[in-house]
Amino acid sequence: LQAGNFLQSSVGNFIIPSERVAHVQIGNNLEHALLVLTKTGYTAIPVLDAKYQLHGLISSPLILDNIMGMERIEFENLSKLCVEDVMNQEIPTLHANDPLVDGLKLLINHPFVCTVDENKYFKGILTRRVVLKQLNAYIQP
Amino acid sequence: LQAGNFLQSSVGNFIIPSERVAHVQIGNNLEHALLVLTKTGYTAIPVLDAKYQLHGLISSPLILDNIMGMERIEFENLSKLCVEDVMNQEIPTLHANDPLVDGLKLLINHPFVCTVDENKYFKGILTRRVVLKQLNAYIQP
Ligand SMILES: Nc1ncnc2c1ncn2[C@@H]1O[C@@H]2COP(=O)(O)O[C@H]3[C@@H](O)[C@H](n4cnc5c(N)ncnc54)O[C@@H]3COP(=O)(O)O[C@H]2[C@H]1O
Ligand SMILES: Nc1ncnc2c1ncn2[C@@H]1O[C@@H]2COP(=O)(O)O[C@H]3[C@@H](O)[C@H](n4cnc5c(N)ncnc54)O[C@@H]3COP(=O)(O)O[C@H]2[C@H]1O
Repeated sequence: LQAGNFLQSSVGNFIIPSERVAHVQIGNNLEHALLVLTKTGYTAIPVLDAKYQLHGLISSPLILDNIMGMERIEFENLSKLCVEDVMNQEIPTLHANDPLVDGLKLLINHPFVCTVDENKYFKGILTRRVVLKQLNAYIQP
Repeated sequence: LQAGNFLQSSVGNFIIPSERVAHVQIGNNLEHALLVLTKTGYTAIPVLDAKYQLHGLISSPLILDNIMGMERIEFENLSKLCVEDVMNQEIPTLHANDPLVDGLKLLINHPFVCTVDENKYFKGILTRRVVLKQLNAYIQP
């Protein structure tokens, strides 16, 4: 495996830019979030505010878990709950000039990691797919 | 990156064994499948038959997509539809003695890949997390 400086290159060269990343607003209800997840086919997406700052992630497991009753899934609660109450706020972030190797470490336990600037403005996401594709390209010269 | 023979080691050394993998039966309805996904927190799991042979994968995006109406998500259809009608059957598989590098290639586009034996009996799954964890261990001696 000759990776040379590949793992030292910047995260910014490999991210999906923010304009191509599906997201929801912090004030949306869970019904809206589930509709966006269903229409895009993604299982988890970032939660942003109106100024494009990152606040957390929302995912289909999180939504389903919060509407799960004793006997059945209580779908009627979807419009009563808000993304802000349910989202995961304990998420790692990267900066565009971090080395890719820092991204690799975080991707071990996270399917994707959000990139933000110094003012917490959302810049895009680094995904496992992109890193695996790059790693595969390096080992198969 | 010195990987030596790591990528030539067998997939079988790295898989989550079948007894630890959440799955559904091919005859289950979508309501049951959604309950299993919700309780385990996984977004996709294998579909097996009573003899433990692999038939496909079921996921929260696939289920939600199939109950999506024009205006709203039609949850009442969950008990009417069956896993067999909705599951993804176009899935790659691996054998336990395949080299890990073959798994890496498939994991670029699949969050996990099922391992089967020569009679199609389900043996376990190779996940992106395990491969990323191993790759990271190799590059950080
Ligand atoms: N429309 C599509 N076209 C082609 N392949 C698709 C796809 N949707 C999903 N996949 C494949 O399935 C993997 C898991 O998707 P998932 O939605 O669970 O998990 C995704 C999703 O939660 C998020 N994600 C990826 N791209 C996104 C985007 N443009 N907007 C918002 N979230 C995104 O990052 C996670 C990891 O993405 P990654 O690409 O590594 O891994 C993706 C990709 O390999
Ligand atoms: N209970 C838990 N504990 C710790 N971390 C958790 C977790 N549930 C999810 N994760 C983390 O989230 C990633 C994506 O999970 P997801 O359910 O979308 O996607 C999962 C799921 O669809 C499937 N999977 C993993 N383990 C499974 C199991 N024991 N039974 C059935 N399916 C499994 O393989 C996909 C990729 O798994 P991977 O481990 O690479 O990646 C996992 C792992 O890093």
